[in-house]
Amino acid sequence: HFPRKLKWQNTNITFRIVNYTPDLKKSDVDRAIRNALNVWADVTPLTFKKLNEGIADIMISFGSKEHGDYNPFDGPNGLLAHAYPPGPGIGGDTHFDEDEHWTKDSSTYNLFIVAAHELGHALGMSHSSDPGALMYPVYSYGEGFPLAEDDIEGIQELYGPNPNHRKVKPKPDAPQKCDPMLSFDAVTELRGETIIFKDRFYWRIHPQFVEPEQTLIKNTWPSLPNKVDAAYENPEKDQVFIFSGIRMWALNGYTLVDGYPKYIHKLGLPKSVRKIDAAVHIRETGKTLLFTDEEYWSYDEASGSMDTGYPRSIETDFPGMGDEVDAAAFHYGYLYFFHEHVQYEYSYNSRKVIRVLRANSIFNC
Amino acid sequence: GPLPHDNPDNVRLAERYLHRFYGLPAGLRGRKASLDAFQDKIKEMQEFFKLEVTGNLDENTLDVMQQPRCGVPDVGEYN
Repeated sequence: HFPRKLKWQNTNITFRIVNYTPDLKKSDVDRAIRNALNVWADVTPLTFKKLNEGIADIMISFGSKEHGDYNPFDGPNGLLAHAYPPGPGIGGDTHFDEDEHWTKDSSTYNLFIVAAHELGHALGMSHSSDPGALMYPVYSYGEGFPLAEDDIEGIQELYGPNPNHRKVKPKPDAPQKCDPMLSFDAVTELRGETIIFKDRFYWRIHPQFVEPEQTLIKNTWPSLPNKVDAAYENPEKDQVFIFSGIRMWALNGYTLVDGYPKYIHKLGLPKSVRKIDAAVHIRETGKTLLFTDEEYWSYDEASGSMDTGYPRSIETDFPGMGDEVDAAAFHYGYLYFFHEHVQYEYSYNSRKVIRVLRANSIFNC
Repeated sequence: GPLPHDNPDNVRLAERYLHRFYGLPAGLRGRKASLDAFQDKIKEMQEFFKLEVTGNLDENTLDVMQQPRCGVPDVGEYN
């Protein structure tokens, strides 16, 4: 919240769209603003009435550089918009930088997402440090209902919940790297970095960074799904393969490779396999192991086909580490299997578990 | 290669960013007190974004400063 917990004293708030961006149709701007207000109305007792003239509580406008409030914009990119906390006069007013290109999709800046964030300020919300929250100060594109738990807790602290209890599904808070019960969705290398997927986020561990960096998947790759099941790097091809459900994508560096997504069945898996739990490439053998439920498959990268004799039982071939795997990685002759909050260090040569660690020991927790 | 903080463009970017979002006083460059204020504000910013808190203008910190964002300050009284 802003200092002194500034809020509107009544629940019937008026707004007016003073001018429109030429980037979108007028009706698209109206819809983006109305939908952005509805995001907050869904979880509070607030209602919003549109005025077509006169002074409204929230005056919405598009302007560039110095636009009348001595708080100038800066041209394309950088600052996108700003809004004032509740109060008389300029309080609640919401300004968008006309030098940005506003869209209704994931290209450049999505007006609905920016408006929902700014209108959060206009209602009394300050910035959140949770990178998954709508009130995080850095722009990121996302789909679905944009509020996270943190946003809802914040706004309801000011106005209380919606008495009509309309069902909304908030996005969960960003996972905490040192949560002792933390599990992973997928782990892969990417040109010397380690990428760890968890829920809508990924962590990037770079040998020269002391702290891992947490980012929304959609922020880097808007066309990837919000949930990754498995991932592995093939360093010979300089590609990282990402699996979600029955689809797979390829990255070259951080760039998505054209021609994807493809169906995982193109690898030679039977149609009965609907999801890959974990994947790991073993450089020495040129094989990629694909784990599904209690079994695993071996894919030969050179021939582009599945090895015969598979699937085999995980429990039989990797004794000591249970029968299911969430994520897997390979370093210097050791396989690292992640399952729930546990990490198994498995010697590929001596065929046994050497150490059992917390999954998040990878973060030095 | 040169460290990011050696690049005058990066320093200017950081000053503008810290001035706008963290209330860094303008026009104090070159004195020890101003360097302290600069580093304190970088630390504040790094803490907010859960970066490694060093007070130095490292690559990660610059990366966040360059991302498109909302113009409302992250800390302090809103003017």
